Amino acid sequence: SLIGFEGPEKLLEVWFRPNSDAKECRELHHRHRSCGLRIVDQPTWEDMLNIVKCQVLSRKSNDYVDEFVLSE
Amino acid sequence: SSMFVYSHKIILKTCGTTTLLLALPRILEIAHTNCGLELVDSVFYSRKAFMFPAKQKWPHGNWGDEVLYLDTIFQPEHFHTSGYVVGKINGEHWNLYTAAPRRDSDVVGWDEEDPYSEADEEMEELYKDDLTLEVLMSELNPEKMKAFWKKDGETEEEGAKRIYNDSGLGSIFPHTTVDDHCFDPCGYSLNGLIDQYYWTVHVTPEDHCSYASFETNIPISVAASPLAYQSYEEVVRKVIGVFEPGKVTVTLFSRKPENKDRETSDTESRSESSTSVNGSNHATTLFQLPVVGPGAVASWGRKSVDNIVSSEHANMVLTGSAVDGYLMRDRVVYDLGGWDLVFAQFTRKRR
Repeated sequence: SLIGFEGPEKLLEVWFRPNSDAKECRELHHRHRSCGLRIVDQPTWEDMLNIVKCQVLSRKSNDYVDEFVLSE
Repeated sequence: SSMFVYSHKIILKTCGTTTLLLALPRILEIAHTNCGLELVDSVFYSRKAFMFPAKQKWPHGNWGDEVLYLDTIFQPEHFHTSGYVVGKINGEHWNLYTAAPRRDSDVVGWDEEDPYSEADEEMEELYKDDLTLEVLMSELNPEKMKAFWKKDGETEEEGAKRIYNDSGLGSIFPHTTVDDHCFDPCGYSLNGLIDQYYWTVHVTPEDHCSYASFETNIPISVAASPLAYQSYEEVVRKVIGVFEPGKVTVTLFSRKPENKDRETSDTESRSESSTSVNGSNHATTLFQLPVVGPGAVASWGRKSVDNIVSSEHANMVLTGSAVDGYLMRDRVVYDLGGWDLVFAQFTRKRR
């Protein structure tokens, strides 16, 4: 994996807005903070990460955020 | 590499020959179909200068391709997009792309009903302290890097624990929840959480790709408890002390409040490049930027996060003492539409 290694990471950040059809989700967000993207299960993220060529090594969560340590 | 998933945003940070941007359509699809999140509020993509562009897979071989690729997803009729090169084009520059939805009612084809208007107040709350500090380091001290190799007979878990405790990383934000990994035979990644804030560290200790990155969105007011941090400069100094790099790039991003230049792509910048390097006293003004125009100034200190986020960038002064042993090579202040950016570079003084 060191062939072509570019130490400086690529960083992507995407912010979403709940749309007008997702009021329930928005209300849930205020109550539980576990809504929106956080309802996505890990296999779905792993499927996405396959495109990136990364695998999930470990993860932890708190009330606000899910974090994943990835390969590469 | 790391990923952070919030209810309303995803942060994905990868290195090596990863093909991060190719996953963007899938991310948007997941957000839409799985979560009902069809409206993108903002997009931010950054990367440091290319090192081995010929060995990367499209579109990661050059900045122009990356911007073109992103512009095909965030099309100009719906988004304000920008692709910047921050810093010296032939130096340790940074590449930055931003996209934010157009909300002009006069845009051809734009629906008269603004779908973004309903969630403005909520987004303001989410944005209110959005600030990211990043420290990129290369030419790391080889003696320091010995800690980042997995030892014989050591499990990856044991190695991670040893590295965290022995390298000095454990003293940066000791009150956070940490998830880390020691790679075989070397290398280390860490994600730390405290409430809605994170910090992340990635290290490749080999001489031929000696590199470490540190990034956090922890406000100094949070970081300071129970520590005695008075400013981000102290955090930067502590991080640099762990790795003793030969070269350092520091960036501080802050998002502007809604309706403050979010809808313009005009860029203003003020550069104070290496002219001061030869000065004898520059070490006391490493982060000090000139005041432009009248108005209040904000210090880069304990109580300054709100000020930084809410102040006009041009009126912002970052004060603080030196990073001992380093020379500033470049410093730039950018007003990037919806974001403010401070960019500074340092090199270690010769002994």
